[in-house]
Amino acid sequence: KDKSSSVSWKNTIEGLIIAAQMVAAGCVKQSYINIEKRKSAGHSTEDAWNLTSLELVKAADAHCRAFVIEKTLSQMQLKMKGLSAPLCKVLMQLVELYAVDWALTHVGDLLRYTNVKEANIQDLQTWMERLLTELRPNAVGIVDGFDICDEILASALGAYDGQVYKRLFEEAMKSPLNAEPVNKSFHQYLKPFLQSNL
Amino acid sequence: VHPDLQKERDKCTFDPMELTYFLDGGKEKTFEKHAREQFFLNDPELKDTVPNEYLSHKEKYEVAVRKACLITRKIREFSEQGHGGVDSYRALLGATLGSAILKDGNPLTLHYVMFIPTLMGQGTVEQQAEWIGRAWTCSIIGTYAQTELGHGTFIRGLETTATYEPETQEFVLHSPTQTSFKWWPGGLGHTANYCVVVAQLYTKGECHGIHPFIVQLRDEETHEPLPGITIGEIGTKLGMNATNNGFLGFNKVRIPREQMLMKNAQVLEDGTYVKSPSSKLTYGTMIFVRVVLVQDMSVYLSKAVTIAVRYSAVRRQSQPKPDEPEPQILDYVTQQYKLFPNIAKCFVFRMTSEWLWDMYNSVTSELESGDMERLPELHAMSCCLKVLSTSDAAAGVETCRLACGGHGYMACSNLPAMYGLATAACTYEGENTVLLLQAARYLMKAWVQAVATPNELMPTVKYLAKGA
Repeated sequence: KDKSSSVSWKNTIEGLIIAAQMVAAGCVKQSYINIEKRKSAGHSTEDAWNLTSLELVKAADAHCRAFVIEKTLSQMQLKMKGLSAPLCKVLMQLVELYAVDWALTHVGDLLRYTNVKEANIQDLQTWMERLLTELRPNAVGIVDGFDICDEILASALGAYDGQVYKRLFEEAMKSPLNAEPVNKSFHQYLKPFLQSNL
Repeated sequence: VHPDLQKERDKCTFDPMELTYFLDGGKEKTFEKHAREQFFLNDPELKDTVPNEYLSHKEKYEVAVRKACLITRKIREFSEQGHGGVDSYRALLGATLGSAILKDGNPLTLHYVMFIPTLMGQGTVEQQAEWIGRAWTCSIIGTYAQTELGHGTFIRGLETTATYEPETQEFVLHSPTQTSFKWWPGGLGHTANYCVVVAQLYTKGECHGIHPFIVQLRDEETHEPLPGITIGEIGTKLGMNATNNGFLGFNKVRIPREQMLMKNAQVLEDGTYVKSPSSKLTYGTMIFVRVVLVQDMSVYLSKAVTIAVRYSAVRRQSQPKPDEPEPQILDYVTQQYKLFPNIAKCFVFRMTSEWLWDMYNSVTSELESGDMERLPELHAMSCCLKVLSTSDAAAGVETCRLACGGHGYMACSNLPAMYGLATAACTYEGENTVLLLQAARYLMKAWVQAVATPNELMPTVKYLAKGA
């Protein structure tokens, strides 16, 4: 729970946004405190900044992650109006997945800057695994929805028809080395080498 | 269609076409996109006879220049047929059509993405009238040279000098050291004949910091470098080997006073320096490029996950249950975890880039009326989003490559080339760690404000008030 607003973050993306903001605010605050501490200990402003720069980088990253989660949700909610229910569901699953994945890769920060407990982390893990399972049947449909044609993908592995092995073989045949059955290096180097009886 | 892939499509719970229309911004936009793709991709002149990877470095460049010129002509042709010009430029210079036709980069990209926008953003009305028309019709090809061999993101450290001489009303551009040579700009090597050069301005014996100048580099007829100009290409790189990144040095090269871009700061005929109303007014071009970058990163990642997901539906591996066939690798949770969060990121970057674009437009119009209040906030957010999108896209493409095992390592998977393009963006337009530290500077100021005057915080940092 966010103490000031009594919003429970458990299993809601809005809650994760609050958690991300608490982490970002915590990182920013900690960086500020540490710069001030170092300055008080006699370091110049520039040195205090440099000595705190690992935390500063982390603070900027945390700020951006919190912003991105919040903005993606609000933009998505705004743009989803008029879309079919099945598509809306998938889009929300994806936004949730981004947020939950962020939370699980920042467990240390959550424990440090919010009041989550070990049990909450397990909830997050379960939540993410559920999302993976729910997204599984639609994975190909989603990437088809990106509508990237084969010429733009330019990949033997990703063509719409899925004929991966056929295309890999076709690409192998384009190697200039396959233009002749015996490369001239055989006569120049390999043959004398093979016959040299080392 | 491979039966495994068909089965996947049969069980999808939504209509992928609806998603396409949603992402493209409507049915009409999708039709327009398809028309554009057909127009460019069906041209035999733009198809490769030999895969790019088998060409020499020189051949890659020559093919790229040929295609880049042809693409530009075709964009005009396409526009004349009544199709949107801006969308075509965007698609042909960016990560969609552009990187399909020019897999290793386009030597003309900076002409459109940096040279012309800089003239528009930092030139006076007279300068715009003189240069933009010529640039737009490609009578001249330009690039943008800021970074030097010895200095990258820290632009105050640039060493190239532009010293004004009132008696001749000329600037003398000079590279005092080897480290002051311009280093990296795309198209600079052998393509551009003009360039916006960023140099330390000296007038009346005083340094006024960095300012932009338009400099002719090569003869418009022969393309020979002009006297005093040392120019060339920097050599092979991890990726983008056709973008023709170059180096540039000046040995007391003279340019007329009118070729300093003077929309903001000015040098009068007698050498008097007139300061810009704000040192931050030059952020505009930089932020515009970052918006484009975030959009491109979303496209690269979308391409990578499309490849890896389709491959994972077809590829089968191991036999966990006896007497049952090998499962599709997409059924392994570890594989899902490699792919699905990256699919999510494609949407995240798309949504945030749309927000950034809207904010860029509103702050730019506020700037026109002299209101600069939100500029630092926009700058900080554009720094952060550039970092996040490029680092996540590079890592995401690499994860997709790993998800495709040894086949992902093949150049024909297109994942290695895509990684080269995505990871390059972590470095150019501001190295990522440096940008995060710039954003952190804004956050430290915001924190002080959050404690003192929390009601005055800008929207993106409002949440700090609670923590304070």
